[in-house]
Amino acid sequence: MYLRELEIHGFKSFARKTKLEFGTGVTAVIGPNGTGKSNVADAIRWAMGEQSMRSLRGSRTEDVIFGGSSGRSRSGMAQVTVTFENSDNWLPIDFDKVGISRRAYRSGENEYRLNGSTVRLKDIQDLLRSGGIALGGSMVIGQGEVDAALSLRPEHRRLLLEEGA
Amino acid sequence: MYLRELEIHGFKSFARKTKLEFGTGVTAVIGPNGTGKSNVADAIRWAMGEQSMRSLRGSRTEDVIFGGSSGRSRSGMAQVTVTFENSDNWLPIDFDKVGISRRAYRSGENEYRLNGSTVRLKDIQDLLRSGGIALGGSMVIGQGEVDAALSLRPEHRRLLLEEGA
Amino acid sequence: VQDEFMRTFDLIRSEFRKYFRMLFGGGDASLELTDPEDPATSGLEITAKLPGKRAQRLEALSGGERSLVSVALLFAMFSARPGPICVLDEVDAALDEANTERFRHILHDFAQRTQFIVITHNPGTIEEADSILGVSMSANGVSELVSVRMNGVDGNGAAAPVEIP
Amino acid sequence: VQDEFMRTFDLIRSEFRKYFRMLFGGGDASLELTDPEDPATSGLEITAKLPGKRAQRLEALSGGERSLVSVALLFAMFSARPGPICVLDEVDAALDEANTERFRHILHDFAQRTQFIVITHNPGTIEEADSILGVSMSANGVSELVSVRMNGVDGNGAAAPVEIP
Ligand SMILES: Nc1ncnc2c1ncn2[C@@H]1O[C@H](COP(=O)(O)OP(=O)(O)OP(=O)(O)O)[C@@H](O)[C@H]1O
Ligand SMILES: Nc1ncnc2c1ncn2[C@@H]1O[C@H](COP(=O)(O)OP(=O)(O)OP(=O)(O)O)[C@@H](O)[C@H]1O
Ligand SMILES: [Mg+2]
Ligand SMILES: [Mg+2]
Repeated sequence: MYLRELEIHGFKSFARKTKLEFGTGVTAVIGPNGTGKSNVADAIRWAMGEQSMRSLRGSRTEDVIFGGSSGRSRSGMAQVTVTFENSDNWLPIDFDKVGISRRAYRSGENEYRLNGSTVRLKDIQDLLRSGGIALGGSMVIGQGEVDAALSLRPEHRRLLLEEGA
Repeated sequence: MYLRELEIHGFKSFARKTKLEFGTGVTAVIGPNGTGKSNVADAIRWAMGEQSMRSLRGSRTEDVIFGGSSGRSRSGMAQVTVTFENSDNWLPIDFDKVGISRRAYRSGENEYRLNGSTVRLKDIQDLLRSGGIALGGSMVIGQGEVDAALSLRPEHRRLLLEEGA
Repeated sequence: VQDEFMRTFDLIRSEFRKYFRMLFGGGDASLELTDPEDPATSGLEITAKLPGKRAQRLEALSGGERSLVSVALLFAMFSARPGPICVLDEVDAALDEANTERFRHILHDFAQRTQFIVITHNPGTIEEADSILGVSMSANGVSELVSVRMNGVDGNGAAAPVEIP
Repeated sequence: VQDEFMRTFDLIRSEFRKYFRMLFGGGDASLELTDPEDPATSGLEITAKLPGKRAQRLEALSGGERSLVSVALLFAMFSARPGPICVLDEVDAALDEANTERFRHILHDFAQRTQFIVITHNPGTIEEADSILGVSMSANGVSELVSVRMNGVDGNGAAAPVEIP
């Protein structure tokens, strides 16, 4: 099971629809400062149901919608679709390709889709958790967070291990 | 006025007496991870009267004394001497060379010297402050601290500017 | 549930020691319950003894050393509880060349069973990639993908990415 | 004292804008009192508009962008209140090549009147140095100084330090 494709449209600095393809093994994401690399990591987390705006460097839903630039007006909505290759059935759902999609509007409203069908956030979270994919665990290490586990209090560090469990 | 020489003995990883010489302009300190580069920055701050052990990555005086290694037993004391070239009288004291020295013992006792004479911590702090050298200000930016000013609350950020003032 | 946690914990603990020794080329590290009498709520303590050095509190470790200890813990958690995907955003920023090499080796091994998406500026890590995505930003503040060709191998054995706009 | 602060503040504010524009090659930034009616206790707000982008909250800026904004503020404070010495520990860790170049330029100008001791792994910054100190660690955990010869200039115009044990 792996993340095969990521489509970002209107999310943060990705005003134009952008499709990123990933293979198995190691994919490096490179480029100059401020181009949008960490925004790609944010997009993955956000599509997978991340609820903490703070962990996405924002404070409310609107902050992840493209806010305009000197050359382009702001977007009305943000949409990210993550497509997993699931032939090994790592996600216990009878699809070889699993597409999780999230859309947000400036009203603050969020919508979630699973292979095109509208679902609740809870359905996305349950599905991912059943595949041992926990956003709170060690799946995503954000920029500047590499030694966060060392700075945690012992009790909080224990929670980190339980999250992965 | 500039920092001409730094002598470190028994402070953190500098178990053996080590003399570092600096010129005007830019001096780069380089080397592999964990060799002692940040310890050099700590030594400068410590000699100049730094009282926050936390900012020196320790919790008490003993933490800055060489604690021993697999090949060498621990030291009984730490001493750092900073020598400033002061011909321009930036420090309002009638010496061309100003040597500030600090020594600490495992008992927790600290001693300060100015050009060889024993003085109080306050004397060192007063002298440096009169030269506009404030440890709390922008004189030393520690590792991982570069964007600290941005994370401060607006009120604390204001204090940062006042410190430098 | 208690036994489940203890089994996972024991596995993570031994894996942590293994990856620590691989990343530091020796030494010893441990992950312990702060309160073994009360595993249900006990916190987790980390101690690290780097090769040639004595056991040290985590705060006193260097930037690069802290990154490596964290990475060892991360890989230990992944080893005990394999996840299909891992996103790392500049976890290698503080690593020198030698440590980057060791980090690469472990990444290489893990990448057989886990997909890694690694945001990085580190040339050594980029060399480890099976594929590379380049992210650029247009003059009007919009992120876009650019293809990246590896510039062959230079004198240091380092592949240099060349952006193809 | 109030006037003193306001004079210093006005100078830092204009210098901040100037260094921001130098480090970002354009754009605009401001440093404002959160409460202009009450300068005595008001906090300080920073806003940043990078070239081509819209004004953005600091938290949403990238790692490299945050480093540059911080460096602009640091240099502004140093410009308004010159200090003889400045110690920087890996402030350039998050900078890409282009931003390292701009950082070097400003460092170069400032180094005429201020002594900089810069701990760094960044080759561009090392090139800017007037002298280089190498720090190594012996097998028995003791720091020591090593002399460093510059390896001449390689194909990228980068001088490569060679350790002489
Ligand atoms: N809602 C938004 N609308 C438009 N631009 C945004 C939005 N949110 C963030 N940005 C922009 O995205 C940029 C940051 O992108 P990102 O953090 O991905 O950079 P990066 O490639 O990781 O850089 P670095 O190498 O410095 O870490 C910032 O310039 C920020 O202004
Ligand atoms: N009191 C002490 N006695 C012995 N060793 C110490 C003491 N305090 C710190 N150290 C050691 O100093 C080392 C850290 O040194 P330092 O932080 O200067 O590294 P660095 O050269 O800045 O590395 P990096 O490039 O990773 O930031 C650690 O290995 C730590 O164990
Ligand atoms: Mg980033
Ligand atoms: Mg360091």
